[in-house]
Amino acid sequence: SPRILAVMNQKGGVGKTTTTANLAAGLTYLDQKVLVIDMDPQAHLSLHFGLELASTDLNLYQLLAEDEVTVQEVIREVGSNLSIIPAQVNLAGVEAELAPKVITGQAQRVLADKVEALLQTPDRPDYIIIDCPPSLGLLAINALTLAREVVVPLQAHFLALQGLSKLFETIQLIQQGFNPKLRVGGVVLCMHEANTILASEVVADLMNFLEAGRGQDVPWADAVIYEPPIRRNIKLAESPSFGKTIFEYAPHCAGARDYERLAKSILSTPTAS
Amino acid sequence: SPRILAVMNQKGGVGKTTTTANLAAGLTYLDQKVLVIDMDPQAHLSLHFGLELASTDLNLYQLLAEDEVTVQEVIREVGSNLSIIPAQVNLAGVEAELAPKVITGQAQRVLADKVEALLQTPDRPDYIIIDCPPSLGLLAINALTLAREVVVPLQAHFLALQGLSKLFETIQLIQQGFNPKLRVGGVVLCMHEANTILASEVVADLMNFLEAGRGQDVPWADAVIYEPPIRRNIKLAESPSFGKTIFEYAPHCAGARDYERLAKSILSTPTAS
Ligand SMILES: Nc1ncnc2c1ncn2[C@@H]1O[C@H](COP(=O)(O)OP(=O)(O)OP(=O)(O)O)[C@@H](O)[C@H]1O
Ligand SMILES: Nc1ncnc2c1ncn2[C@@H]1O[C@H](COP(=O)(O)OP(=O)(O)OP(=O)(O)O)[C@@H](O)[C@H]1O
Ligand SMILES: [Mg+2]
Ligand SMILES: [Mg+2]
Repeated sequence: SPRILAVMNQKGGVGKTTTTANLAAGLTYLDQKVLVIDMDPQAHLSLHFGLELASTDLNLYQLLAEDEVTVQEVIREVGSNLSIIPAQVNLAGVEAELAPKVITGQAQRVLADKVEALLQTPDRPDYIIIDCPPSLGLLAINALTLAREVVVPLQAHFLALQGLSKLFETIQLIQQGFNPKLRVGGVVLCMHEANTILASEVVADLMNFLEAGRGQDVPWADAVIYEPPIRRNIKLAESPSFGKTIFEYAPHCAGARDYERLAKSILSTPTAS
Repeated sequence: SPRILAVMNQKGGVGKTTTTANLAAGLTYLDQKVLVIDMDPQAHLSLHFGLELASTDLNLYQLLAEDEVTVQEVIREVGSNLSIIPAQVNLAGVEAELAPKVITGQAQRVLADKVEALLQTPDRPDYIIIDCPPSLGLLAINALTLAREVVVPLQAHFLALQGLSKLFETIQLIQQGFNPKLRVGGVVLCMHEANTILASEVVADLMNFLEAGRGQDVPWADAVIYEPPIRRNIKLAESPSFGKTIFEYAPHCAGARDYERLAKSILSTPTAS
């Protein structure tokens, strides 16, 4: 069955969208069929693939807000073996639309109910990767209710672990409440400057934090730090402005090599579930 | 009367907190008396100054949620001529507390009503600088209702201008609705990598964008790009982990020189209002 990854960190600007786009592309180069879902009202993932939608174009908003819209109606092909459920800025209003379902205790399941229809079809994807917004609201909760693994992009700066701790609490609440199979797969070190004292101290603290969870009954008990760290590289910031992933834009740069290796790591470390 | 600056950008991780802390400190070195306000439920500004509060310690939450709490009760000294209204993570719940005032159309004025009491006192600050969260919700609206100038930290990457455009629309709505004197002072280029094509293209687009507003009846008609850009410098990321501003931590590094020059620029470019 498909592996379903939520790429999440409530801290802004840490590399969630860059990781979703390039990890997804990297997996297609390893012959995986990948669907990405843009859960962010900023719609940056969609814009990375050159998709600037009008509010009338079918997108994630209608999929969540309108009962009769199906997942097949909103999916678009964006590359070889790569498709997307795009977002548009009206997604910011979807929480208001879901208010009736909040009252009936169903609002966290809207995405899962729609997407699970896809999981039984013969042309289902091998990977579903969800790009999440920098918040822990209803969109993030929907992502965590559908997902089976959480991948956490993290910039090794001051307060990174404080945010991680809060994120892990939220994941645990969702796992206990709605999604028993949910696990934290691990952390992707993004925009990494390995030769700085700050990064090495934060990584050391992160390793201790994860170590403390080993053997415990917590969803991060098997969480790893994925290899390799993704080095800071301006090409990664440039490629979306051309509507390309790093593999199309600058396939030999350090950013492409790092995300290629990350895709292999993720492929070979299925989350114990 | 005090200059009141809102440091705002709904994009996460672009340098708002780093700019608030170091611009404030830089202004105190120019003999200004500065009050900073931490409007972010993540409370990063407060943590930068070493203030990790319990929910029972008086902070911005009580100032906004409880009618009888005064601004003097929540202000704390953190340096020479530098004080703070700190935040604590319970600030995330304040929007629920303000719901009755939303209904009476007063919820955007809660901060302004409390802080304006301070503006008439003989020991009032020369500058009030508000660190805003990465969102355009009720906390940001309160900041824009109190402020007279908006300072926008911006990372010159893809989609920076899209976010700026949306921010400017929001500022215009608040200016027209609640705060006629509100102006956009300008943009601070943060984490700037001047020798990259991406940065130079985004800055060129930014200059055109601001040029298009000149002479128009818009709050950004006189907005500038402040000099100098703040260069990427790991010392700026390290200093908060020591509870220090850059001037205490590494006073001769490029980050300190850049924020010192920015403080001088802001001091000498009062917003036309
Ligand atoms: N390794 C890297 N090297 C250089 N720039 C990077 C790298 N990773 C990401 N960036 C750039 O940093 C900025 C923030 O990255 P990104 O948008 O992926 O973060 P995010 O966590 O998705 O942000 P948000 O919280 O707003 O959704 C972008 O301009 C992106 O192009
Ligand atoms: N010029 C710089 N050089 C290097 N690192 C920087 C620079 N400016 C900020 N940083 C670091 O980048 C990260 C994000 O900066 P900061 O917290 O100031 O952004 P922010 O806009 O306040 O984020 P948020 O949206 O979460 O409030 C922090 O770890 C900070 O220390
Ligand atoms: Mg993103
Ligand atoms: Mg901040």
